[in-house]
Amino acid sequence: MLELRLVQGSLLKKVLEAIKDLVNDANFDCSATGFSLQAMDSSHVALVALLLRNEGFEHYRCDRNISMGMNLGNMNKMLKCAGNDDIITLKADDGSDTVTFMFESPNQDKIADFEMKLMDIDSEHLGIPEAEYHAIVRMPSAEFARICKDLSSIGDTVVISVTKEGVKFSTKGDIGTANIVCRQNTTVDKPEEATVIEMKEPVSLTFALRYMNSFAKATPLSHTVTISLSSELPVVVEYKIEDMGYVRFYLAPKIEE
Amino acid sequence: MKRQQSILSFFQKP
Repeated sequence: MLELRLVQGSLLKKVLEAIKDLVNDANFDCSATGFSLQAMDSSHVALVALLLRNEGFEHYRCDRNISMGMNLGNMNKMLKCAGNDDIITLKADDGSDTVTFMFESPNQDKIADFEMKLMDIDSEHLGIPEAEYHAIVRMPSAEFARICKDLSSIGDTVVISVTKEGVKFSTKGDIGTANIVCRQNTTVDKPEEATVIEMKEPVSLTFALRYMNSFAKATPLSHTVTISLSSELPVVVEYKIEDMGYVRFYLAPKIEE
Repeated sequence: MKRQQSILSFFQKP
């Protein structure tokens, strides 16, 4: 028996909006500690890891570990039917091949349930090794989204370079080149507006912008984004979900032929 | 020309 009641149902709606274009089908894993997902995009270039810890739910019951295969496009269709202020409850019986999403309006005057068919998905969890990152940049998520969007109108790839000067996002294309430098800035009114750069050593890596733009769909989940870089490792683009967990995107770099 | 690496080159299957 599985029953997860999320008062802030809009969080789940935002999570699906953030990952549905990157991943078609995925297994949601539910255990006593939380609700999680790990999945790759179809070309095996990027990986998404989601964690929603049990303590973030108003009610969390998961009698035994279960893995529920879902088509994220279909799940998103169902969650779009929930209001932004609705409470969302996920329910599944042991051995069932369906999951039910229950939507309750805040004043309890409307209750809907949507039952979705589960699917068998063959997927293996990848082991993500602990890594020491050469540079970690924390910046406003909207700023990062803006930079990725702007650069993708010029080129297809972004070079992210961290030096003591700051973090530089560069691209080039047929029409020209673009460089955007963000310097560390902690003298802001609100902590979420700060740009904080922790650098152990300079690093410069090249990534496909279309994936970065896909990751930026998680912007509504968090005011800030953390970008962790090490040479010859996938970048980690992390959006923390307040009090609950995170969505992390891993993207393999492009290298010289 | 740069080549896109796979995430599977970094993260191992169990």
